[in-house]
Amino acid sequence: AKKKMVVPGPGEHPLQYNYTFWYSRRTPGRPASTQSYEQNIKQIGGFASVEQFWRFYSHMIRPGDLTGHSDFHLFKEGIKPMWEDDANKMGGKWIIRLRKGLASRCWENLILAMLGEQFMVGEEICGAVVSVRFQEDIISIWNKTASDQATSGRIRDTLRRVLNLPPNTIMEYKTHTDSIKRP
Amino acid sequence: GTRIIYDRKFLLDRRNSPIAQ
Repeated sequence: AKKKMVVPGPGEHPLQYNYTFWYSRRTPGRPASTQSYEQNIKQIGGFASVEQFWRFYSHMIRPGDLTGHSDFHLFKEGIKPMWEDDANKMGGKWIIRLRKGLASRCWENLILAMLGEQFMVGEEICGAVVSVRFQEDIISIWNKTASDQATSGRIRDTLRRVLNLPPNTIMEYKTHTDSIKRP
Repeated sequence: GTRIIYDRKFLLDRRNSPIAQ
């Protein structure tokens, strides 16, 4: 079934792109390999304006309050948060590992920068993910062209600016083809 | 064309606007 296009409401502030929120959670007690990633990932909904974003986000649980093995994904409308999507298959991501307690603030700063077009890399951004794990949390931002070093450099510099991270934070760039080979 | 750019403060200020409720 074709999805209805989301449009800004009257008087609302449109975003440069429409976005979709997704959520995934690994069922406890079963190894990941027996489950299809696509089956576990659920669409929460889409938005086209600043005000529509807040209506979703204000009702969502903060990443720091999630338990277990869970992820929030925020991707441009039409891009699935998976390596196999056409927009992602030549791409890569910046990964930042966070000690417990930082995820909620960092995730909010990351997605506000993405929605507000702070990265200045044209059409390159695909989406962002926050992954809640047992001992640490991980945030990442995905872009289309892993081989484009000017773009990945600019994304890294913007991340440093908007996330206000401790100076010793390690940032790692990983291409999706690497992730497929070595998950 | 022109890009729609918003800084963090602008976005946060829209959080409690009546339209967003």
